[in-house]
Amino acid sequence: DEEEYKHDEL
Amino acid sequence: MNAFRLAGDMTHLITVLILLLKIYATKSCSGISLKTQELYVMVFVARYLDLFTNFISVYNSVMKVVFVTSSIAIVWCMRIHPLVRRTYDKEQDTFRHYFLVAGSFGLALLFNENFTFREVCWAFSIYLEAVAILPQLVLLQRSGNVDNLTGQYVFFLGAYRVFYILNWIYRYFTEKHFSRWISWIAGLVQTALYADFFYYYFISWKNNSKLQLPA
Repeated sequence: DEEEYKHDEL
Repeated sequence: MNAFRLAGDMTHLITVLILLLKIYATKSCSGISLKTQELYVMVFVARYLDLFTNFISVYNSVMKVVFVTSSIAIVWCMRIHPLVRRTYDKEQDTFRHYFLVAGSFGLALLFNENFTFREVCWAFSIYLEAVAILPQLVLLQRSGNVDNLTGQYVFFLGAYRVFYILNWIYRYFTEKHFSRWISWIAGLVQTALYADFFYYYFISWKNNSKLQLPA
């Protein structure tokens, strides 16, 4: 499944 | 991390430092909207919930702590600090910002990446940040003349958003599935809000005159 939705921005 | 994003984060950091400098140096917060600052505290708290659960990088974690603590420190100064709180334009800063909170939260419930607590909070923080500057812009238009530091503060806030849009364009072309439609739409709306301020800021800079916003 789609990789964990990462919020890598501030 | 690309140069646009780093420039955006640094510019955002500058806006916080400008406010802290203004409050610390002049012991005054006249011209600053407490409502906008309170909205920013909500934005950062709602967005950085994953500070302890989702480690991205040292830089990312440090910047999150800096933004949360500084925005809370500014609200603390404007509400509690005996000298600063007296200079707050309470009568002028009348924007009903709770409508912005309610609207952003409603929108986040409808439009989000996944209907989970964290994703709804993240979308809420993105929508709220897009409109958080409104009380400040209204306050500037009411008070007519804009003192330099406050003008620079809003200018750098707009610049940080422009850098983020460039960062998204860059990531769109360099990464495969980079779909941040929530950030895209909210970011464009947010940057558009600054457009007219940028225009008047540029005019005042060109004529070397005091920044005057039409009431």
